[in-house]
Order: sequence, then structure tokens, then C-alpha cells
Amino acid sequence: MNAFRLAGDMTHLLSVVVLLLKIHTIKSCAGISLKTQELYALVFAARYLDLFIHFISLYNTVMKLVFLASSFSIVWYMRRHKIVRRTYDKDHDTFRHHFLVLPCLALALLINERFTFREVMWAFSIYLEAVAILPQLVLLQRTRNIDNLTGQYVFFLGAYRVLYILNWIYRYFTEPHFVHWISWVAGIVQTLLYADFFYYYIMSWKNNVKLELPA
Amino acid sequence: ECLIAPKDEL
Repeated sequence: MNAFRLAGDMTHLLSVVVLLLKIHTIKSCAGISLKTQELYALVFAARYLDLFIHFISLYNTVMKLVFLASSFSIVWYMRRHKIVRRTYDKDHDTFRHHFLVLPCLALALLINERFTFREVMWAFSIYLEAVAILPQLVLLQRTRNIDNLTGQYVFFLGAYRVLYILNWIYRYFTEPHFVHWISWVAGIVQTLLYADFFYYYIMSWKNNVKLELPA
Repeated sequence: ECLIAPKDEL
């Protein structure tokens, strides 16, 4: 494993830790989109179908279990926990996330590496992950006071995507057979969605003012 | 032949 991939996985993990910290210790999910969290739970469930079939490494298995458990527990907290769910900004989290699922499934049926159940689900999870951040970005735009943990959560998620692209470039030159066009194209689209957020995040950090996205 | 790499990423 190269340094970019490891750093990418670590920032991904860090984003989950930041979010769980906010939910578990501060008992708040203000500014967090339940729609995005539900999509991530679906993304991991669809992608990690091979969890008990193909063993890659202990690292791989443990990380998959961590992402599955954390994504489902975040959804549980936001829906069922009696204190946390009251902080959920339902009125502003109105993105119709169901409309993202069907086109992604259709695209996965059309464009996949092999027409088998697991490969179609893998492609579906890649496409869905690329757009899963949209409800969160829309909610951020509508939130007047974005708290630091929410900003950091989205920043780490975006950093993870950037590092994965660097990882693919590295692997492309060092591993002759490393070709996954589907994840590359979807990954670049996903990273571009963060560009606007990154711009405002870095500006607010540089000027030492509170993060606020223009409506 | 173009081999597809194993899906070892998360």
C-alpha cells in the first residue's frame, strides 16, 4: 500500500471519528444531513458484499467493518437516539436522495466491469458514493452557523477523495495492471463536487472567520 | 490481455 492510499484511508477514518465525536459526546447532529448518511450506509452495504468471500488483508477487513458499523450507527443515532435526533435539521435537509439511487443503479447495470450481481453492486456503490455528498453540501449551504466539527467532517471527507486520486496516479505508474476506469471517473466527479466547499473552507481558515457558504 | 486489478480499495 502506498502513502497516498494510507493517508486517504486515514482522513476517511478521521472524518468518521469527527462525526461520531460530535454525535456521541456533544449529542448533536446539527448541520449533518441524514440523507447523505443513509446513502453512505447503502454505499458500504453494496460495496462490501465480498467481505466474507474474498479475503484481501486484515487491514482491509477491519476497515470495511469499521465503515459499515460506523455508517449504520450514525443513521441509527440520527433517527432513533432520543437526544441526538432532536438536533437534526430536518426542515433544511430536503434533498430528494431517493432520486439519486435509481439512476445510479441503472448506470451500474449499463456500465460495469462484468455483468454479475456483485460487480453491478460494486459499480452501483461507486456511482452512488460520487453523489452521496450532495444532500450534505446543500444542507451546509442552508446552514447559517456551520460549526467547526461539521466543517472539519466535510473537509476530511474531501481530503480523502483528493488523496485517493493521488493514489490512483501513483498506482497507474507503479502497477502495470492497475486499471479501474469506473472508480477513477466517478472519483474525479466526486472530488470536483467538493471544489466549491474547499474554496470557502480554506478562505475562512485563512481569514480566520466562521465558515459560511453563499446561498 | 488487460487484466483487471483486484478490488483491494475501500
